[in-house]
Amino acid sequence: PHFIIQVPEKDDAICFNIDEDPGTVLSLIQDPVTGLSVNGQIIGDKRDSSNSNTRKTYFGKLGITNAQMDFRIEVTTEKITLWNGVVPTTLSWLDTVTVTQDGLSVTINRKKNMVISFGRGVTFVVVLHRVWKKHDFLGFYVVDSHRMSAQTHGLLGQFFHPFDFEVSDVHPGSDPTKPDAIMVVKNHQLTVTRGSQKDYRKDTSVGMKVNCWFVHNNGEGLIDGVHTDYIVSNLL
Amino acid sequence: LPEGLVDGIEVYSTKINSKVTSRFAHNVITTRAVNHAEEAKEIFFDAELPKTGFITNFTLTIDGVTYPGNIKEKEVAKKQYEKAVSQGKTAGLVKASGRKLEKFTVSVNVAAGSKVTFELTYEELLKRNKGKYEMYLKIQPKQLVKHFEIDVHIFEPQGISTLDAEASFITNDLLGSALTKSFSGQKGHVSFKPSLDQQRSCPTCTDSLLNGDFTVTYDVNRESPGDVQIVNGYFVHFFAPQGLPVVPKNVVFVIDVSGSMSGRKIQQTRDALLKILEDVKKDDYLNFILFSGYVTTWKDQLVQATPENLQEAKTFVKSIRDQGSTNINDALLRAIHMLNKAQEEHRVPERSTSIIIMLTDGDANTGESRPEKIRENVRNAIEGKFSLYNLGFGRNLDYSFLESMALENQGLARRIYEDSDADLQLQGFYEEVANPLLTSVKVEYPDNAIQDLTQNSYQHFYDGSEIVVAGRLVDEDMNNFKADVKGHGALSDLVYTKEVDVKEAEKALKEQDYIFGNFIERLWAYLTIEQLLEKRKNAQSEEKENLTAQALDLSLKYHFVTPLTSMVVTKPEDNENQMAFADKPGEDAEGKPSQHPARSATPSTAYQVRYQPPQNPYYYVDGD
Repeated sequence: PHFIIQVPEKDDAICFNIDEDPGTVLSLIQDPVTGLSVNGQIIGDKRDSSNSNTRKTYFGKLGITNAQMDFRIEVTTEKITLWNGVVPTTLSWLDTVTVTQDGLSVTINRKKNMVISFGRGVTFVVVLHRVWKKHDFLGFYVVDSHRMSAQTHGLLGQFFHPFDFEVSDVHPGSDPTKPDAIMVVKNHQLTVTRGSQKDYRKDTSVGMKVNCWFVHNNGEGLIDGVHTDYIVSNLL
Repeated sequence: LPEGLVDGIEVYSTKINSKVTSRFAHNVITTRAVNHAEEAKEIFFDAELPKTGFITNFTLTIDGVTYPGNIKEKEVAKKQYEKAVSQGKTAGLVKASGRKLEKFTVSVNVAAGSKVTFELTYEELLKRNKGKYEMYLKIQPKQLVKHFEIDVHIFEPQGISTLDAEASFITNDLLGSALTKSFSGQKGHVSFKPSLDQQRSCPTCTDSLLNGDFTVTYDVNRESPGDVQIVNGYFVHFFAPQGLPVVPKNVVFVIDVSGSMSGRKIQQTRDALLKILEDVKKDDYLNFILFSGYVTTWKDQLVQATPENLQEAKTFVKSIRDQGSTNINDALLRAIHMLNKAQEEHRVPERSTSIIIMLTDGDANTGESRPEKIRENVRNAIEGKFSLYNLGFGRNLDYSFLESMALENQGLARRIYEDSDADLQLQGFYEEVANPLLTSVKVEYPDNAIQDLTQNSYQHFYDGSEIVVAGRLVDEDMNNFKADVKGHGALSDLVYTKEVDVKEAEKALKEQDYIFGNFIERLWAYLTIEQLLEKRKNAQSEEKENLTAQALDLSLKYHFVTPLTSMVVTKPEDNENQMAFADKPGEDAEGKPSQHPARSATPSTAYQVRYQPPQNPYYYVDGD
């Protein structure tokens, strides 16, 4: 899966990919204070390639947990299951449905996306990318995180806190259309490549192009630690 | 007898042809017979149809001449009817037959060598219960029939997920081979076509093995919780979400233990309650109130269905004994007070639903015994806050009182037939209402898009059932509209939104010609009439007149034999003295005749015994 970190202060964005085997579960957000966590499980694309350089991976399942509310959501490309305590409610991507209860709102917009809000201040959007049967995948967007604590971590969560980066020495790279540059971030000096990714929140089929600085090697140097530090055993 | 010839009459063909589209069943029963005798003979036609069905036509064809049925307002038809009845010349009847059916019987005198064809058509909306739609036919030919066939074609736009057909009389492989059932995608087919030899009860017997129930059950795919179908400006909205947790219940069982319950009835009640206790879920709250002349309670207040409490409840149930008279009023008021108090004091979960299930086998005769006053007291005490379900056990009671009281308190009434399986009937009813998935369900459409809507709010949506709302588009050329279904779930409030693309929906049903064109309009009319008739039961004066007028108009327009209309089949050259009648009895007709003297004058009971076959046919099909 690819990650886009938008940095409004810089009016710019940083991107990176995480390449791991299908089935791996990654911690995306972990907030010990609010009890919110989001994990994503990787699936491979339709092509069965053993070459990790050409194999594309996506998120096929997402697990969202609010420990304080004893509430969990498992989102797959097939269905959405909500647990309140041990009691499950199962909904389908074919529904257009809004589920509301104290401090929580979940809206599924038939075949497109779902919006999960925990009160005012935490809102996630999950996008269903319909590719072909049994090979759909999910996109995950954080549209509001201002109620999450400063201790939030995870592949996405660590970027909820303000951080700075500097880009310099823009120079031609191996692809003439994509210049390389030097990025200084989190006390690391990295070689990055100008590229683009797509934001599918508004248009789930075409998407909106987002220019970003691409950090190579599974976000090494950008993310805290290494990407394998974010591998967790369970989705929920 | 060769080829099923009995007393010179050969019934050479009986065909039941059913076409079901979007749960709406259109059934045609056709029987053809010939009189091989050398003299005129009387030929009978019997058919049993569901009580929920409306007859839409009956025709009689003698030697190629067809006499069609005409729907008339009941009062108008009755004048002809009474005149004929007074001369004892009735021949056709519909009467209650068992729990689910009404029996239509007609006969005609047929000249030597003549052929006669009877064709009865009825329609019904199949209701989903415990996850299935069920179509029920009773099969009982009086003789072997050369061409006997049941042919059921089902078309469901959502796709068929399961289809089954069973006959109680299929006991061997030979007859089993006559039954075929298949489904694929949107279409399903059931065919039962036994040969003459297969029909014989033994290889040399002349009596028929075909005697019993024939049931077709099916369900549809539910990828989406709702489905809206549109044809010719009419729409139907089916709603049955899955995967929702059950809303906890607070249930008070109000049980009649008066002297009349003694013996098998009280034993069956105990058995049923013990079984029900096994099905009560741990999040539910419950209590028992027993009434005879006095009212006693198991616990002072509702208790949670913990294993310990359930065990204690079972011991209590086993100790129930019959005694004394019947005080319905105080028992119900006690139950209502108990539920109100539990809610006020937050003793029961906030997200729960409260219901009262009352079982009685007789009329109130202690305390407040005036039915109207009891209804008023109960209505004022419940104030629309929860549902009352009334179960009438046996025949010795005023069922319409129980039904009216239940209907005006967001519940329903059910008759428990005094039979060996009464305990299963009680248990079955509990299962139906045991699993509410949503409460306070409201189906909403934009005001400017929809009109003539059928009932769109329901106190509960039960697991395995389905909410059906039909209506008419204000503008047939509209492109789209939005339907919202709102309800309270066990854990959260839910709003299901359905964007309906009118053109797409119409296009999707192009295949509707496969069955019959205007089925959604007829489904809408059927549902509207059914609901108007139900509302009418509790309406007073002007409102009742309005509801009656609306239901009558629709019954006449759509050719339905309902309690407000009658169907008359006349042979043009006959005079009015030569007629035969059929009557559709309602639930009331199953009550106590002694308490309803008017009923003794109904044609179904008064004139059947005085039947004399007419020389020439004049037929009349009636609804109660």
